[in-house]
Amino acid sequence: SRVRFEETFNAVRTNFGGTDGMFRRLFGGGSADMFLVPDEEGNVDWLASGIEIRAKPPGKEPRVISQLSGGEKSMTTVALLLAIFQSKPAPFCILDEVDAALDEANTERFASSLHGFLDRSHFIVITHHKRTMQHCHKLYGVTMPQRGVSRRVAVRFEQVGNDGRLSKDAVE
Amino acid sequence: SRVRFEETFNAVRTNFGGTDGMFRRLFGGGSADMFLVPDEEGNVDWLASGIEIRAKPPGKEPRVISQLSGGEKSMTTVALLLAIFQSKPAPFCILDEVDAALDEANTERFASSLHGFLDRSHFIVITHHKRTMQHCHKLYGVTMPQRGVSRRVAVRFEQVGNDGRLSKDAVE
Amino acid sequence: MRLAKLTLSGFKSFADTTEFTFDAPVIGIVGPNGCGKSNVVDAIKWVLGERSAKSLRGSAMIDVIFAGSATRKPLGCASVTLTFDNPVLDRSVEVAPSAPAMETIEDEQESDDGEAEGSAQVRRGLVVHRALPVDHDVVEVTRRLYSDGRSEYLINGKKVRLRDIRELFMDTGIGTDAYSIIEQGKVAALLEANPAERRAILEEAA
Amino acid sequence: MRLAKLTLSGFKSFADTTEFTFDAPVIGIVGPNGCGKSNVVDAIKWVLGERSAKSLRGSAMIDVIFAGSATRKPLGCASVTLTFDNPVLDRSVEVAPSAPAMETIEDEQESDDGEAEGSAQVRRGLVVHRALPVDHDVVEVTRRLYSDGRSEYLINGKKVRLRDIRELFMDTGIGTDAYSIIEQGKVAALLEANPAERRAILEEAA
Ligand SMILES: Nc1ncnc2c1ncn2[C@@H]1O[C@H](COP(=O)(O)OP(=O)(O)OP(=O)(O)O)[C@@H](O)[C@H]1O
Ligand SMILES: Nc1ncnc2c1ncn2[C@@H]1O[C@H](COP(=O)(O)OP(=O)(O)OP(=O)(O)O)[C@@H](O)[C@H]1O
Ligand SMILES: [Mg+2]
Ligand SMILES: [Mg+2]
Repeated sequence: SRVRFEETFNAVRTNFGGTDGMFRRLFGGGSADMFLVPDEEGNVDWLASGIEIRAKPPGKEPRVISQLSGGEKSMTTVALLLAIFQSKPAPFCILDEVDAALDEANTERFASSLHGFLDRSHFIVITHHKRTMQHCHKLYGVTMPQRGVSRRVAVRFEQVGNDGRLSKDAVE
Repeated sequence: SRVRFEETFNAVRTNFGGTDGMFRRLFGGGSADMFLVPDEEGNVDWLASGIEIRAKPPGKEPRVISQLSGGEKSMTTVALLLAIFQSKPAPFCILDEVDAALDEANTERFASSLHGFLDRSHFIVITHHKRTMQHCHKLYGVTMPQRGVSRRVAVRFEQVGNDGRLSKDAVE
Repeated sequence: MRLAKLTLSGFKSFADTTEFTFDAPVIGIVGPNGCGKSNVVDAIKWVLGERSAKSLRGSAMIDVIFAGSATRKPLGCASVTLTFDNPVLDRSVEVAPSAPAMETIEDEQESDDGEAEGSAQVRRGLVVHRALPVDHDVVEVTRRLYSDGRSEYLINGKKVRLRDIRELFMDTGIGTDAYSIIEQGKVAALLEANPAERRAILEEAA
Repeated sequence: MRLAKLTLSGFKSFADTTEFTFDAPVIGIVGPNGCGKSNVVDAIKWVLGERSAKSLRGSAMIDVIFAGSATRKPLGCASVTLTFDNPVLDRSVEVAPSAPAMETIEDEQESDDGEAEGSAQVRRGLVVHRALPVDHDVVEVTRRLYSDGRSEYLINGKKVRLRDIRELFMDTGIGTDAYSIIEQGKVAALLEANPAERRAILEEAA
């Protein structure tokens, strides 16, 4: 229904681009916004128009979001996702290596931002970054002691070696 | 010309999937192959047929390459690229975060594989992985002391902090 | 409602029965390349009703069944179960609208011993609200595929259709193309999507 | 032939003139997210003749000119120069095929003082082979774009057309869509491409 969509859109817009929104929290400043794309005559239709996104990291003036860097795009997407979560939290959220393009500082910001949502949802995060692992309450290792056959083990942070391999005692 | 393509195809095929080819070197085993895609009647045309790729990491039986994992796909692509390089080295090669999906062990294998090609080419590698940085002969840092304006500095490995930031003395 | 557990058996590289209990706020899944981490995500998408083999990184749905390895033979069936805690959210007494003699209730005060004098059968229903429209504290959703092509879908052990599973999760924010699952390599997809696709994602949350 | 240096000025986030000297076998470029590392790759693709703004992550080609920041005004021009070492590969004496009286040479032995007695003009050419078809030890390729839309292309300071730059690099394996540049996020693209696209990449190497 149109009213529900309008309410959700406005809520997410504030959660995303507001002064205390997710974008400014993840980037430590800057500005972001989302708006409905008008048709040729300049009319906006709540029931059909598409959604455009603007994102300006602090101190920068990108004209379009395609100019953002790989890491900036990942952080902007996470900000948008968490903004949607704020207005309608899904019971759980699965993130598969969303931190792949992030440097250490942004990985830290991303992983700690999840803690603000744990009253309503829980997260399952697949990662190779040690920083993200440190923000997990529990770690599962998936290895292949027999080539081609996956086995699940419970691991502690200290058992994840620097080379990404799981230590022997975790695998038993 | 047909003859040249046929020669290149066969050379790359051996460099990629041969017993001592790049795929087996990067994966420590397994097998890979490439072949021309036949048309409906089963005919192959050296001047027009497309190329299909098969890749089987050690101990696994994927039917199609889309089943490979993110890291396995990256390593297979690097193997194919270096196989092409062996038959026709370009004077230089630029790799922008090709190690993003790799765990530490594969990052190490990828970075050290570049050393076999330095007699004919040189590499420019953009990365966030410390392991890859350790295989570089020289490091340039790109930072933004003034927001929005890029500045290049020469850095040593020790000046790249754990959090990915470049240390103060490098930035001057 | 909370996703409590995932059980895989014969699904992709999980030849043996494997359980993941999600009993912590942030759970990390780690391990070397190619070991099966993203297969866990595919398993969850599959049991939630995913219909496209391509979006499960295969060429045909049969590709989700363990295809064998150097040391193991291929299996004949892939089975995935999601276990949800589905506690009562609130209880309320609702009088079922199907009680024909509704108006008689006003006149006939219940006498002290609780017996209504009226003739109409009063249908008071205790309606419990739960996140999933199944009246159990625990809801198990199972999907199976056999190598002969047969599929099975079960809710708490009862056979249902794929459509029933998809309907079960309607409006919960969970689903195969909702915003609650970000697949590997697709993190920028939400941003790079075209305006109409972005709208569809937001509609899911409305 | 070796790529020796890259000079950027006013290109994307590189407002100030910046040089990268490539004088080591493996050079790493590092730094925090959003600082300009991939813009370096875009600069190289651009000067090699890239024609699509979208493949440079912009919506129009004008987007490559420094658009200003919180502390700097937008600039009026983007300029990128690639400097190549282009040493002589080998020299050979080739008699230019256009010498009409070719056969007279056999008869007329040069007398000791080196003077040919014959009448025909002998066109002996010293043809030097270099990787880039420009007879200089150093080749500088420059591309410029002004905010009024004017473009300039230069080879060793001489104005040329974009087509000349693209032809310069033909058959060297360098180029905007060759296998020698793997952009960020596109590492699996070679594998996920369709068979015809894979063929095109291999043809580049043939
Ligand atoms: N039906 C199947 N039977 C057996 N193995 C399979 C099947 N389908 C996929 N696989 C294997 O699963 C592996 C991929 O696993 P997955 O994508 O989960 O890895 P991952 O742990 O996510 O790795 P990465 O860190 O590289 O992303 C592949 O090697 C593939 O061959
Ligand atoms: N014409 C321009 N003028 C000024 N800044 C620009 C221009 N075009 C792009 N940028 C800026 O350049 C930045 C992107 O830089 P780039 O993609 O090179 O980052 P990166 O170092 O590769 O980061 P990552 O590690 O995240 O991939 C963006 O913040 C963008 O706003
Ligand atoms: Mg994966
Ligand atoms: Mg980048």
